[in-house]
Amino acid sequence: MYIKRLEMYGFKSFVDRTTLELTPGITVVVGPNGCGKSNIADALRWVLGEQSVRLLRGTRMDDLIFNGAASRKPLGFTEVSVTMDHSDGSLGLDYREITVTRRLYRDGTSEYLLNRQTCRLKEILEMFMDTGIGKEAYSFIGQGRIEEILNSRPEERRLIFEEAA
Amino acid sequence: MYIKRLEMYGFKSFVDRTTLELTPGITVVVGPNGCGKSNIADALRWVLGEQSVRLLRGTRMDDLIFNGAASRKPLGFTEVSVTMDHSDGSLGLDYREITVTRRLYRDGTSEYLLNRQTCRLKEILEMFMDTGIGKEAYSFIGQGRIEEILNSRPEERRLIFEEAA
Amino acid sequence: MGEKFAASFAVLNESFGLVFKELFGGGKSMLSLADPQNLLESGVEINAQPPGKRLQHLSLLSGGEKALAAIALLFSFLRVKPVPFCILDEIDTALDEANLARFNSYLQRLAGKIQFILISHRKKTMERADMLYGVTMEEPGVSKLISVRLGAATHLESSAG
Amino acid sequence: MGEKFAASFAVLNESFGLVFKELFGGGKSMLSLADPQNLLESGVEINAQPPGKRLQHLSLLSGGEKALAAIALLFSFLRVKPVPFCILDEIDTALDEANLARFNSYLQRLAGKIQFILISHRKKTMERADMLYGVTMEEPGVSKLISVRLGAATHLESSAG
Ligand SMILES: Nc1ncnc2c1ncn2[C@@H]1O[C@H](COP(=O)(O)OP(=O)(O)OP(=O)(O)O)[C@@H](O)[C@H]1O
Ligand SMILES: Nc1ncnc2c1ncn2[C@@H]1O[C@H](COP(=O)(O)OP(=O)(O)OP(=O)(O)O)[C@@H](O)[C@H]1O
Ligand SMILES: [Mg+2]
Ligand SMILES: [Mg+2]
Repeated sequence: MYIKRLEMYGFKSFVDRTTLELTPGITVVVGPNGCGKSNIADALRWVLGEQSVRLLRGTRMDDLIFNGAASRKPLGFTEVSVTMDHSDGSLGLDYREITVTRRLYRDGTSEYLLNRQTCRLKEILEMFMDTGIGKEAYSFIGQGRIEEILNSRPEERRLIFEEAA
Repeated sequence: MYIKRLEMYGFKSFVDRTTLELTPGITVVVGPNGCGKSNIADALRWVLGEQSVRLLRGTRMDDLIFNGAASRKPLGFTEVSVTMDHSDGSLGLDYREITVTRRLYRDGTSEYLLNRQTCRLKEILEMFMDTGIGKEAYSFIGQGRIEEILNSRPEERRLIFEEAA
Repeated sequence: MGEKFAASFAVLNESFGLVFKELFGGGKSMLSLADPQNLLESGVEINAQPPGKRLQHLSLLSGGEKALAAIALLFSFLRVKPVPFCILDEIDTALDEANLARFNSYLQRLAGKIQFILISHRKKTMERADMLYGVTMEEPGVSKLISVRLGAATHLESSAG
Repeated sequence: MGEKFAASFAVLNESFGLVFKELFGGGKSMLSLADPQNLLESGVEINAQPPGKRLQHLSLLSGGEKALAAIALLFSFLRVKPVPFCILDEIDTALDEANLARFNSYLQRLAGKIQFILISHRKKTMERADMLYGVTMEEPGVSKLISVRLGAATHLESSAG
């Protein structure tokens, strides 16, 4: 299973609709400071169900919506979609391709879609359960956070080990 | 006032007596991972009176003494000396040159010398008081710690501001 | 339950030992249970000894050595229980060229089973990309994506390196 | 006491505003007192707006922008109350080439009054050195110092870059 495509609209600094086509191999994202690279990682994390505003580097959920630039007004909502190739059936679902969409409005309301059908966050999280997908320090290592894997106390580390065990 | 020379013996990975002659301008230290660059910064910090084992990246004070390598036995003590040009008299002392020496033995005993005369740590700290010398986030920025200047809570930041004020 | 953990722990420990050696080009490492009598709750301790050095507390490792040891731990998990895709944001920043080269070789080996998306400003890492995306902000505050041919990548590293 | 702090605070605020602009090549920044009515105890808040971007909470800045803003704060203190010498361990690691160039120019300006000792693996920073020391560990676990001519420095960066 792998990610085929990530689409962002109004997500942080990606005000314009943006599509990344991905390879099953290694994709590397480059660019100068502050151009938006980590924002792409945040978008992927968020659409896969991340609920912690802190792990998304914000203080409130609406920090994720494009909040304006010199010649651009803030937007009223953001939408991110991730499309995965699922021909190996590893999630146990009967789709060859799976698309997860997440939308957030300024008033705080959220919408979630699985293959264009409205669903609840719970269903998305259940789909990824036990796969490690979206897990911090496993599927995602945030900027400046690699050493935290070593820093955590022996008891905290235990949890990561149980995850991998 | 500036540092003319730093001499280390048995300090962390610098088992052999090592002397850095410094310029009043900009000195840059380079080299591969783990070769000892940050250990030089630790030596300077320690000889200037640092008491926090944590800021010296150890768990106990005797972590500072060379603890052995493939073909070298551990040492029984470490000694570091820093020599400063004091022709501007900015510390208010009557020396053109000031040398501070600090020694630590495995049994935990310490010795301090000011221009080769035994003294107490207290006298060294008093000499540097109000100069900012040796202060964390002011005179020393440790590896990976630059962003902490921003992270501290507004009340903690206050202390740094009072230092500079 | 405790026995299941003990079995997986042994597998992870062996994996960590192997990956560490590959990434450091030698040395050894070991995971140990803080309380082997209490398999259900015991914390896990990490011991790492870079080549030629003595076994020391993690805190005495250098910045780059810690980063590489952490990468070894992550990779050893991924070897034992692969995740379909893994997003790594600038984890190679602290590595010197020798460690960076070993990191990239090992990444290549895992890339058969796991899809990697890396953010990096290291040239050696960019050279391993099957696909390279550049992000720019020509219009202030507005991110724009450009997909990049690999020949141009070495040019881009001069906007970072 | 409170008035003395208010006066120095104003000086620091102005200094930070200037240094920030120089390092970021534009934008603006401001320090503010969380509780201006209580000069004796009020905490200090930092606001930073990189060029072309909106004023945002510090946490929304990128990794490199945060590092540069922190450097600006440090330099603004040093400008107002210089310390005789300053030891900086790899503070330029997260900066892209454009920010690195501005950082190094500003360092040069402070270097008249303050002695700097930097640990770095960035080529631009090495090129600014009046004196360059290399550290090696040919004998495992044993550090050795070599002093380096500047022509050789560009060679060394390939052991880091
Ligand atoms: N909601 C938002 N609306 C508009 N811009 C935003 C929003 N949230 C964050 N940003 C902008 O995104 C930029 C940060 O992007 P990001 O963290 O992805 O940078 P980066 O490319 O990873 O940089 P670095 O190399 O320094 O890590 C910041 O300048 C910030 O102003
Ligand atoms: N008491 C000691 N005796 C012997 N070696 C020690 C001692 N304390 C630390 N070391 C060694 O010093 C090395 C770390 O050196 P240091 O942190 O200075 O590296 P560095 O050059 O800054 O590397 P990096 O570029 O990764 O930051 C470690 O490998 C550690 O084993
Ligand atoms: Mg980033
Ligand atoms: Mg270091």
